[in-house]
Amino acid sequence: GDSNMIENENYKISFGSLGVESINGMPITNELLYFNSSQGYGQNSGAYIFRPNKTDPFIINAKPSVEITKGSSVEFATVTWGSWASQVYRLWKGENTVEVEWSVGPIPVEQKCPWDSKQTCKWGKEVISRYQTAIKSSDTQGRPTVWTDTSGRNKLLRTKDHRACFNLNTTDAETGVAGNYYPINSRIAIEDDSNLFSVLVDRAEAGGSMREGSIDLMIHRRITADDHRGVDEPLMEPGQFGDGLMVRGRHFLFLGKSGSLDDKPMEEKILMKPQVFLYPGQTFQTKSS
Amino acid sequence: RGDLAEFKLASAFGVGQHHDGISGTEQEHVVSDYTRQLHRGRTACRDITNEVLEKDFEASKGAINCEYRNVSICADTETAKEFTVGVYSPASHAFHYHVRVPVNGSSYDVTNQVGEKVPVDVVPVSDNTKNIRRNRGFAKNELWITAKTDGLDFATFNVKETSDGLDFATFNVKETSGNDVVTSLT
Repeated sequence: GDSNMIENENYKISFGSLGVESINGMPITNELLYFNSSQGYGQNSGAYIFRPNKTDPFIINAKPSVEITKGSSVEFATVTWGSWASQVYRLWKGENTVEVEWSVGPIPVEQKCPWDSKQTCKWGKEVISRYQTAIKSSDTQGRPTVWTDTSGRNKLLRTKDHRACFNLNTTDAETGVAGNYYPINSRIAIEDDSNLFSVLVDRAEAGGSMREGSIDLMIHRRITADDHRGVDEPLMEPGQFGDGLMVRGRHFLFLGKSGSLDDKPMEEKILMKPQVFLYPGQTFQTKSS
Repeated sequence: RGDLAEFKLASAFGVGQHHDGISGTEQEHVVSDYTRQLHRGRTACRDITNEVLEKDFEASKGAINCEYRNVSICADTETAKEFTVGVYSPASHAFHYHVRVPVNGSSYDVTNQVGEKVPVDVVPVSDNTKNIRRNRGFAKNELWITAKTDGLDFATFNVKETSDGLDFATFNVKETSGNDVVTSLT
């Protein structure tokens, strides 16, 4: 029946054994993936430098588990890729956005060495959330385009492997990823003649579009080598329990017709989040303003 | 005294806006220092904040902020049979805001400032959240309250535990044969 689906007045999301399958009938997938950091040859990835060692990220788990829960004011689905990577998709009654709460960490950095599977070595990981949609976001030359914000004030259309004011020469040709990630302070979006898919973030992240219809957002990094650019230590925070930082955050998805999407109120709401106070053991009535 | 508290928070922000604090390229011990200064600044402002809420909105004394509510840690609400949730909105117009409160009960009556009942959900704490919070919290459930706030207003909700059982349903989506998606009701 419809129990592999959650919905509210504005959205209907279906899930399958690979996680999200469609939103409002459009095929959309969303995965948590990771890049291995470059280390040991040339410029290391690190606190100052993002330099993955391959173009395509690694899969954490090809078959995440999906659990759907339905309540009176919210329906949500929990998709779990592993003990250190999961997301919860929430549809609140009456809301015009999909709330995606991601939880990543502690990122494991021990893994088999590529040159000898019997040895273990430490390898940094940079975790992304990749949304893949059916939106035709390439330009006339077939290059993926993506809207990013500029410090939350304006929008800028970015084109892959391209700069408006000079000829970009991508020297790290085998990956081509780092030069196409940009600062995302509040919003990233892709669109074509009929649809717009926009993602608001609750903190500054990095992101871009590596192929048509896709949006990457980098949500967590744990790197075992120093990039020798000044901080003199690897980006390897011990976190609350010493085995790495665990981070939780949220994306707010909007899907609609081009030109008709209004995600500004949500942007303001994220910025001016209400403050919550708790008064344990007592109940009282206050005077509303 | 009031000014002194604000100064602490203002100066903590001033220091934290150093370029490495903004970009995250500071060393680990510096991260800890920024965090400590900001925490001291926030804590110093709490008394003032509570005074404003008491004076302007006739709120009660003894407000706390559970910093780890987002990962279901708040010892005070986990053990309380009744409590009040206050939501102050700094925005200029109405919002719907979903408040997550760690609890151990499974059913609650929640009323707003004019005594109207508010729909809430009691949801079990997920394994992923348990994995994150580890031994720092023991709430079994989360109480989700949808608060409608007005601009520059302080909305309060009275929460009382009742004993009439659970009101949520969970489906497990699993693949068992080929591409068939099979569900089971829990």
